[in-house]
Amino acid sequence: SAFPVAPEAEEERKNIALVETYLQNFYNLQKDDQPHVRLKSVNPLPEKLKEMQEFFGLKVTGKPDLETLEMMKKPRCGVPDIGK
Amino acid sequence: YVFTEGNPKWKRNNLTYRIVNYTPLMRRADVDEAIQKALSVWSNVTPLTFQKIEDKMADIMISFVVRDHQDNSPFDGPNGQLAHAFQPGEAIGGDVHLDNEEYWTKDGRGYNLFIVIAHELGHSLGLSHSTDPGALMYPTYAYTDPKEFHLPQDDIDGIQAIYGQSNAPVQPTGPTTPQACDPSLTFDAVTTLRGEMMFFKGRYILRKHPQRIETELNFISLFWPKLPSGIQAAYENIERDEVLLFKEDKYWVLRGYDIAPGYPKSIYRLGFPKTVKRVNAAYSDENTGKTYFFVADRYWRYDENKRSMDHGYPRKILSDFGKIGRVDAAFQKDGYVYFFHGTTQFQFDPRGKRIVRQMKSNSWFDC
Repeated sequence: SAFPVAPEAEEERKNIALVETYLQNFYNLQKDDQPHVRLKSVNPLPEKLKEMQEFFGLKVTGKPDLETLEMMKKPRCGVPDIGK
Repeated sequence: YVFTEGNPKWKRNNLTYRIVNYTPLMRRADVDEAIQKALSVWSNVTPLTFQKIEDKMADIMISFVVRDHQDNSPFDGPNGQLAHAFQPGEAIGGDVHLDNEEYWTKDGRGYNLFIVIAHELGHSLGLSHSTDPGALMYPTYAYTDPKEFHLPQDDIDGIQAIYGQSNAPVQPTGPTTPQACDPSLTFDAVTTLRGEMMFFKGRYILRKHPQRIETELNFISLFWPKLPSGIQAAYENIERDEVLLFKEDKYWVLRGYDIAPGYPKSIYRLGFPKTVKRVNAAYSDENTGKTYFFVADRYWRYDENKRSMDHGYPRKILSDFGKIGRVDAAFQKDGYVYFFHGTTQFQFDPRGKRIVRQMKSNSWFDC
């Protein structure tokens, strides 16, 4: 865009994308095909994030804290951690 | 360990595998060897056998592919997802796919092919990801020197729960992952390192930062891929900002957090007689510049300034350190020396030459 994006905002945007992709790949987070439609139902991402944090023995915060993001950036197996 | 949902397993013990193609980054013979070694990781602890076939459809088809390769699970280029595999079953069942955009190697560089394939074969046989950070079936990559690899107990328990025990007369066992608050926890070596405390145990380091409650458990190889597991002694020379690590008749020097070039060197350079084959424990007294090496029931004293052993040593540990007869690990902190022997820890006052307290070996972890 014509307006430069603040580095922090860019970083945050990347982290959110990392979290969503990771949880979709390995924790069965359903892809949100209609982001523009605000559903009344609960956002499943914090719960999925807690599931991932519990699996890896991290502090279960439901928030993408530094330790959680570092774990998500580690090279790993492509098989999901839960479910089929 | 965790079974794959639905508990899929092979109905036969004699399985076949086929290497469909090869990564251009390794010699074919090295790829063959890595795969054979990976298969034997599982066949050594179960009645399973794996026969290599060259054509036809095998139970386990092993291939190197990139990005979208028509199985609804595209790879993502270098790093990230390294490989995946499918649970036991017909057709794609049991198959292993490796991301051909990864830097595959047979050592500690890039990603070690043996380690990754051994993990994926766990999926091919019906195991899912384990929450045990030391397990082979833990989801994230962790390098271990293939020559030192032993299938961890968690994975042995899992695969034997599916296929039964090995036919070998003696059942194989594997390493367990140290738990900081396990009352039977003992240490191979302990040292300070720039204010932190490092407890060495097998292939692991339990790392304790004074300001943090949690204890971090990491593989030694995560920090220092070139270091072996099973470090036997360690001490920090605070003045020189160095940590020395000992195993058998060799030692390494860490400068800051990096292994100094030119190491390992022989411990005999320090002045040990050839009769000494290994060092059990060491600590350095930052007030006197003297370093104490403990070997069996004796100890040597080394002058860090003269860089030579003091005369009149070895002496009996019992004669100078109270009732402490043998030492597994030792370190100095705030003027006291902490000696570890088995599950017991002694706090020793080197000035008064007396033991002031006896604790459990894991008293430093907030259990």
